[in-house]
Amino acid sequence: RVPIPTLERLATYLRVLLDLNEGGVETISSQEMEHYSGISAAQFRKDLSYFGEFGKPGVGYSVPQLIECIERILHIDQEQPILLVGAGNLGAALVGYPNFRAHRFRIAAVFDNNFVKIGRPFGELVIEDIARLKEVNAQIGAKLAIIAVPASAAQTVADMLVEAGITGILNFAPTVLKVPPHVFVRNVSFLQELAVLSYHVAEGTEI
Amino acid sequence: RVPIPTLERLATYLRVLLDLNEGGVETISSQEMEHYSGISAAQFRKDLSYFGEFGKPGVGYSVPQLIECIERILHIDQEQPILLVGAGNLGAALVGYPNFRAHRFRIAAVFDNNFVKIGRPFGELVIEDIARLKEVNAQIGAKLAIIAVPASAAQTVADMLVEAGITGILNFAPTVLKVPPHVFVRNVSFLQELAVLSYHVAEGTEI
Ligand SMILES: NC(=O)c1ccc[n+]([C@@H]2O[C@H](COP(=O)([O-])OP(=O)(O)OC[C@H]3O[C@@H](n4cnc5c(N)ncnc54)[C@H](O)[C@@H]3O)[C@@H](O)[C@H]2O)c1
Ligand SMILES: NC(=O)c1ccc[n+]([C@@H]2O[C@H](COP(=O)([O-])OP(=O)(O)OC[C@H]3O[C@@H](n4cnc5c(N)ncnc54)[C@H](O)[C@@H]3O)[C@@H](O)[C@H]2O)c1
Repeated sequence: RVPIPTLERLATYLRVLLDLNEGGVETISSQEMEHYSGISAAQFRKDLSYFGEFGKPGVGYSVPQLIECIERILHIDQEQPILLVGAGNLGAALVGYPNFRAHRFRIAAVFDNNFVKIGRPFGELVIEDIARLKEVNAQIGAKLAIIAVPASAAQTVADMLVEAGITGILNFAPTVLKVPPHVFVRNVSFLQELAVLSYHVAEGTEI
Repeated sequence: RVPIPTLERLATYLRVLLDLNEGGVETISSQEMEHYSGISAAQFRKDLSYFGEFGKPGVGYSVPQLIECIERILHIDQEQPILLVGAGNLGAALVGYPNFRAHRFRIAAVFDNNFVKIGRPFGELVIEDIARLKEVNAQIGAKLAIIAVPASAAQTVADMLVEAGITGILNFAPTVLKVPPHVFVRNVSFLQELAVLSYHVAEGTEI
């Protein structure tokens, strides 16, 4: 089991590596990784030794090889369809996010319950009626979903997602979801991020 | 120094406690906290012992007392003004977030460089011209800011924020910011959250 802080760093390295790969860069040193990722060269070397040796002293690490390895560790070597529920402000920001494709995540469908919105274009998609969630996911086969609806609607939406076969939920609504034991929920709250930031600014400590 | 995972849990407890306080609830047991926060009762008791005793066996913990204590630890017992740069989709979702006030954070001003948007209402605010950032913050005196602009503009905006006296930046743009040593940056990437979620779903492990 890889500890969560390590997983988060691996995801950061992957974003940097995917950007470099697109720019045609073949190798990277741990100092360069520090410059691009903001994570220390020593931490980078330590994280990689966790998974076996990669670099050649003096030559650096192979970018394509690192990408392949991290994707395998994170189990994102296959393209994964994601369902998005909530075609509001947050949903629009998520659909417009530039690096989606690179991480092999693909927002495959977006759902809403507002009849004015249903049928309208949303990024490259068309907004579907939430009532058709199960039917649409029977075609797509997604396992992961994002909840971007108001807190009052989030539990109802979570129940529908579980019924449609979803086993991983990224929840942006400020509420705790009750789901069966086989379903994983990760809550995102930028207020927590602000609270952690404000603590470090007040204490003057390293993050 | 409080470790980051503990800080994040404290911020979660605080959100639960503030909601309960608004509902007039006076005391809470560790089991109730587990139900509302999704964090185990044992972890809650352990976190609190870190900061001194609170609960009375059989009676539970005082909600107002816990709030006061956690706010003091996180240094959010004073109201903090926050600057927001980027009046787009993400900015709109952040301004509309329901729990802001409760954590004593207040988005005091929002800035953009798009002349069509400047001067328009945005939540309870009016969109200001980014060129007036330093002048506006001389009045507000904010120390914290949120960056919600495209990655290509983020470094320029960060430089302007530092010049305007900001010492803590919550960065949503997918890029690493270079700032002076006295400035703290916390990067938020929902793709990292997705990667961690997808890892746990694939491994079938506890988050
Ligand atoms: N975690 C964070 O950091 C963070 C940041 C900003 C916003 N948020 C939260 O994200 C959520 C979305 O915010 P927003 O600004 O996009 O809100 P919004 O009102 O702009 O969008 C919400 C959308 O959900 C739809 N909806 C409501 N009930 C539904 C249902 N039962 N089924 C399907 N669709 C439904 C609405 O029609 C609307 O289109 C809110 O819960 C907000 O609090 C979280
Ligand atoms: N970290 C995450 O989880 C996450 C999620 C979604 C979006 N994002 C990122 O958040 C950012 C905003 O996304 P969005 O969907 O709101 O984009 P958007 O295009 O809707 O909004 C961006 C706003 O920034 C303004 N802007 C551009 N350059 C500026 C400058 N120099 N000074 C001031 N304002 C400027 C634009 O005029 C626009 O109003 C993007 O970088 C996006 O990649 C991050």
